Amino acid sequence: KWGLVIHGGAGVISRENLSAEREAEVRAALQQALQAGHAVLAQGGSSLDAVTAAVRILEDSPHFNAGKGAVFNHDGINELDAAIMDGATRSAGAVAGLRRVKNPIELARRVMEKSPHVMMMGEGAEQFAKAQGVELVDPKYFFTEDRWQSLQRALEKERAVPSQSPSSLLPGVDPVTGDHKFG
Amino acid sequence: TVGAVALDQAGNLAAGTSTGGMTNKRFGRVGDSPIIGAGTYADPRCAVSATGHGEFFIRYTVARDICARVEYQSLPLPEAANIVVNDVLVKAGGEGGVIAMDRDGNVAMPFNSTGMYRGYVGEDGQPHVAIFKESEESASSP
Repeated sequence: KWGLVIHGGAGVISRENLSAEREAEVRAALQQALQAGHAVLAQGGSSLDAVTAAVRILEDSPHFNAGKGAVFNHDGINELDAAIMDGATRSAGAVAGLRRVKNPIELARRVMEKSPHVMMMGEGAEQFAKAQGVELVDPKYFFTEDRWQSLQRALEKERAVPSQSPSSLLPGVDPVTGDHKFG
Repeated sequence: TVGAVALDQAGNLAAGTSTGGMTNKRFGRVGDSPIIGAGTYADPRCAVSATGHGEFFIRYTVARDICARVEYQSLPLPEAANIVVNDVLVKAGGEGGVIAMDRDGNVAMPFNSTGMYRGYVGEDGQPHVAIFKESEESASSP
């Protein structure tokens, strides 16, 4: 009964804010991720390899809030987080605040397998990535127009209501294509 | 946020999650995805990857809570996942969903938002993909 399950985010996703074209592209990317993971498992590969293969596909798609499709923070920068965990050993690796790592899931796995630590963040994590030969990219790689416009709308909304408390700003995000996501 | 959980032919489970966080976040905010036990967790019985309003998933240790209910209360995985997502989180006001598998290959994909990009593939290699609630998926099928 081996297999693989994936997600590409949850939120206010309705037929009104998801065009037929975008829906088709999203479904195709999800299928591609499932097939990548299945190929690993069908050949007797490990669940860790299957998870990594599937998540990489989703990170490389501009349609999901991870990797290539990451949203922008307040300063107009893409900051990426990831984690991976091996159920058999409870080994785990996590990374946070990355700005140049193309596939954060790869680095999380290196943290788990090639370091004595569980979690690394920011510049230190990227130094570790470089030492491990994990692919780094120019931050411009993560730019997508949709995500940039989402940030501009969020900033505009924030400027319109400057007295909002930090907690009240949380539900005020205005993400891509009208759907409302957290992560 | 994206994620995957898998059960391999040797019976081992794994979980992984990756995210770009949330639009307009500040102050080095970190959500649940890299927090082991909140947005990502796996043990020999259960594996979970989450997506949603991370602050709630952290405070309610969502991924570990689901696996703990499987481990200590012997709840079926779908029931454990459903309780946490559609009862515990809903009462707290936390929006989102999870994907989960257990060591027998049982799958759960509950969410309390209007939609969740999700999919499953088993041994037969036939991918199943969905976005909206099951009722809407059925209604939209050709």
